[in-house]
Amino acid sequence: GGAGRSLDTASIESLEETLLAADCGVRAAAEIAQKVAQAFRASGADPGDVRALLRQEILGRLAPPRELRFAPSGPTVALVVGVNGTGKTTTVAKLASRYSASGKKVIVAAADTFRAAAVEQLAIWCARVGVPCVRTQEGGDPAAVVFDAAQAAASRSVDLLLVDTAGRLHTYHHLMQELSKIVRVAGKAVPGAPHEVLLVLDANGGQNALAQAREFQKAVQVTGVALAKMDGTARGGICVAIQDELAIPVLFVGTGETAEDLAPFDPETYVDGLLG
Amino acid sequence: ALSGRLQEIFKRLRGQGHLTEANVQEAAREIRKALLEADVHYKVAKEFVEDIARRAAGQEVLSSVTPGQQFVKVVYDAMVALLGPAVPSLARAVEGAGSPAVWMMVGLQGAGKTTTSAKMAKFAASQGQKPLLVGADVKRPAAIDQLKTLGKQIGIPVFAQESGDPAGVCRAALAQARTLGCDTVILDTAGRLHIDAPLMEELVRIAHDTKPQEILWVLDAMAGQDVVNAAKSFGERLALTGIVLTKLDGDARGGAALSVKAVLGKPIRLVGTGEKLDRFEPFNPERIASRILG
Ligand SMILES: Nc1nc2c(ncn2[C@@H]2O[C@H](COP(=O)(O)OP(=O)(O)OP(=O)(O)O)[C@@H](O)[C@H]2O)c(=O)[nH]1
Ligand SMILES: Nc1nc2c(ncn2[C@@H]2O[C@H](COP(=O)(O)OP(=O)(O)OP(=O)(O)O)[C@@H](O)[C@H]2O)c(=O)[nH]1
Ligand SMILES: [Mg+2]
Ligand SMILES: [Mg+2]
Repeated sequence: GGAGRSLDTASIESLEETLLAADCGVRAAAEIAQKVAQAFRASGADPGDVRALLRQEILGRLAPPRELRFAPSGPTVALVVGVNGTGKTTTVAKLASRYSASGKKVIVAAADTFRAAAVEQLAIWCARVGVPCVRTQEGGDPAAVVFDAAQAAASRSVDLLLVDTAGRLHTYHHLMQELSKIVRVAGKAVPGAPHEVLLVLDANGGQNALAQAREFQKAVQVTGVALAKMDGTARGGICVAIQDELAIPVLFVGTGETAEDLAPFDPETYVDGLLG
Repeated sequence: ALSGRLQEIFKRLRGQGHLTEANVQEAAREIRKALLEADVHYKVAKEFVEDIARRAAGQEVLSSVTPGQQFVKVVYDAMVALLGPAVPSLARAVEGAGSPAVWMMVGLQGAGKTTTSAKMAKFAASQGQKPLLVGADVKRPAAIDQLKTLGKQIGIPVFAQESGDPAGVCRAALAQARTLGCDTVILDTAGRLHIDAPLMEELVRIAHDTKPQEILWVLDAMAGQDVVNAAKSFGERLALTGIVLTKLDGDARGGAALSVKAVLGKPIRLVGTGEKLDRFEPFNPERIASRILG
């Protein structure tokens, strides 16, 4: 080839459609396609190299994977949050399983005191995984559960306290305030807590996931995303925009409905999935 | 908002006789962008916009409205036509037939099937029906507990068996319905992936054994592009009779509803607008059209 050759409109549109189909969102799809067109022009690549350029462009935007960041001393508190039905409770079970298996002393707090049988669902998971589940009576104050659990974690030399919270739409101000209160209360019981706030996103979701990330970020400091249901055909492309705009990285990927179905985020696998 | 952008494009048309090709193309781009931002599937958006461009090109500009307003109306009407008509009332048991009406709830994980089943039961009871809720999800931890708790809240009986296969539970539920004199049986099935062959087969078996009058695909309003693939697969395996949209109390534009409707050709029946069991209403195509168009 030769530098200066351009991608035609149809090729750029095709790039955009690939990204749109993967739920990258309108803005990111257009921006990434334009960046690839520029890179193509500058590098003198062959049309056959476009996919490689696209891959590079997206990989360049993603953060390398990391485990949960553990506190230097005392219990690490990880809050799990998100809108309704995304997979929070199941993700808590998976995290409990993962970190127990790696030798950590783990306990779980059942802070969804609202939804029918939410505590029972989590209690069953905890029994299966073999970790204690701190709970209170139904309809109780979720912040009180978190406070009790955090105190228990501190006094029992627990390494990791995972907190399951109720699903909540970010459009409900009072529910977002409840979450902020949970964060404050956790910090009172354990200085520095919560050390992690994981936003669980449903890979089937569309661009509203970006709005979810923005709003949850405003209410609490989201430290990472757990992208659930990636064993389906949805690709969760909105996480690229979430990284770009909010600097929130994907830490884990949910790949099924058992306690073992959690993988650390792998940018290469993720991008291969986006490009189909 | 889209209507504002379209008004801008056509502002310059005042006094002209008809919408020009250039204006229509510019407007088409704006509409496509709005639809994609609303999570409408990109192929559905493309087709919809091409259809609009055909309808609008050369159309006489009505003297009573501005071209922009007229164009907005063309788009809105086309969207309402595609989304509708609303077919809210669910099939009831035939008088004297001796067998209950069976409504089967299916869909991806976490869409809102269990909550919606309870909402439908509450509504049916308010209409003088005698519903029976069936916990056909024997897999998810405390799924039966969840349905039983909801059933208790609204005074509706729940049939379940802690173990056993879902088809067997559903068959036994029909017998129980007759014993209890229930005229409506609502089957709450487990969420599942459309690519999980054995689980899709399980749904086919349940449908075969219970002959539902309604098979409703439950769709989360926040869903994105890929959901049409799931909808298509479910639609290929089951004789779906409708779509139920959930979580409309959020701020997702809900474009997936348009895509799924376009692809399945089945009516959207009902919508969920909250977690409480009274947050539930018939589908209104006008309201959803406005929401999608932004
Ligand atoms: N296929 C698949 N299903 C999942 C995954 N994670 C969760 N699920 C399923 O999604 C459904 C909802 O999961 P939950 O863990 O109850 O979700 P949640 O966010 O806690 O829901 P709420 O508390 O009601 O807001 C269940 O049927 C889970 O089994 C995943 O990675 N893959
Ligand atoms: N805000 C809101 N939440 C809803 C609505 N419908 C259901 N939910 C919530 O969404 C979550 C999932 O609902 P479920 O009824 O458990 O979903 P499901 O489809 O039965 O889930 P699986 O059985 O695991 O596939 C719960 O937290 C519900 O309270 C709705 O219309 N609005
Ligand atoms: Mg939960
Ligand atoms: Mg359910």
